[in-house]
Amino acid sequence: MNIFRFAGDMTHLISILVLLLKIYATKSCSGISLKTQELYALVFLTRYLDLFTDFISVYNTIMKLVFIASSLAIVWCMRMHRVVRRSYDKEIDTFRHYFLILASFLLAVLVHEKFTFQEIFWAFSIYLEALAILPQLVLLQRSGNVDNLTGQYVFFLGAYRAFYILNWIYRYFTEQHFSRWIACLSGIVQTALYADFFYYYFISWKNNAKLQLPA
Amino acid sequence: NVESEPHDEL
Repeated sequence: MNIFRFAGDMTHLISILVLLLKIYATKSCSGISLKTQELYALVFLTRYLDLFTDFISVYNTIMKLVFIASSLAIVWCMRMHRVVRRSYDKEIDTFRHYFLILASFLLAVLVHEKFTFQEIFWAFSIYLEALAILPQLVLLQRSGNVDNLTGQYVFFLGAYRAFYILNWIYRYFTEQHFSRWIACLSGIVQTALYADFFYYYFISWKNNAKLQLPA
Repeated sequence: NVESEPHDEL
């Protein structure tokens, strides 16, 4: 494992901690898209089917379990928690995420590394993760104002993707064998989706002002 | 040979 991959995993972990902190400290999930959170839960559940078949390292196994557990916990909180669920912006979180699931599944059936149950679900999870942030970005754009923790959550999530790209570039030059093109192409698409958000995030940071997205 | 390897990234 190289430093970029580790930094990517850590910023991913931080983004989840920031989100949990926001929900726990403010007892509110305003500004957070339940659609995106449900998609992430589905992404981790379908990607980590290999928990039962392949062992990579203790680190990998623990991280997989953390990602599955935290994404399920967040969905549970937003749907079931008596107080938290009241702050959910249901009216503006209307992105039809089922289409993303359908499109990702069709693409996975057509484009995969190997025609096996596990490989098709792995490809599905990669495609779905690339698109999963869309409901969240649309919700932020609709609500206009972005609170601090929500802004940081999306920022760390984007940083995680950027580090993964650096990781692939590094691996490309240090390892002879390179066969992760599905993950790389999807990862580039995924990171590109954050470009707009990053732009406004850095402007607000530079001006020391509250993050606002144009309507 | 394109033997699929286990996915070592998260």
